Amino acid sequence: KPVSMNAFELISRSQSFNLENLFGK
Amino acid sequence: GCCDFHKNKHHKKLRYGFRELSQLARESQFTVNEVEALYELFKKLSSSIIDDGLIHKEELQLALFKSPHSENLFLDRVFYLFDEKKNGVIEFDEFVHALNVFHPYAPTEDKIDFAFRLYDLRQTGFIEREEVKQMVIAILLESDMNLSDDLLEAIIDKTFADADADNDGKINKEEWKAFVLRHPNLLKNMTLPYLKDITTVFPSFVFNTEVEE
Repeated sequence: KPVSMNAFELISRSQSFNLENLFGK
Repeated sequence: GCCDFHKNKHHKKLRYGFRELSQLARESQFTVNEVEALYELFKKLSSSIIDDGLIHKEELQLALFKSPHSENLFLDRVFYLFDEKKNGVIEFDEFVHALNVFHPYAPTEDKIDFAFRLYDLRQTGFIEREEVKQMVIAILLESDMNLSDDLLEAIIDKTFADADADNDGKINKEEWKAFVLRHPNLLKNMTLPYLKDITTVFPSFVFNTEVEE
């Protein structure tokens, strides 16, 4: 249900807005 | 002699001694051992393409997206924010300063501020509607998700109805702060739980440690 979601929720959940990969995990 | 040293300055990798490491520990959430473990990570990242002790944008890209060459909005912003001196490379002290914001124990205020600067793509001091739209479109493209323009506009309308308190079409710092405090899950990507256990993630620091803690 995308409309119940706010845009920043989409952004912050996205894999590309995440630094976790830095650790090579 | 003295001149050889200067000649080699740009090719010589910076060595971080106890003084520099403990200075970095003092100005961050990290202990000296944790800074040393971060240095192991830094060495790995900064030598992946050019072994010069500096993280170039392609190296950050390679680490984050497994490919040195795809365009990525987020990468550009992260690199820009990490590169405090704006000289096109990330040095170790800059690396520690930036990751410090992502520490689980870092002040929420710092995370709010970093996220604001991250999303303020054009650095106008506001997160504008167009910027939000650009980020959402970028994410949709990457994840092969399809959303009609109407639906996308509806999501952005709803977001701004919630975040843009003074209704001027852009989100200022104060509005951002209030908005994020109402929706703390939006800061989730500003915390890297690994940083709390960085010495176990990079145990090889013990071979180079300057201090036993």
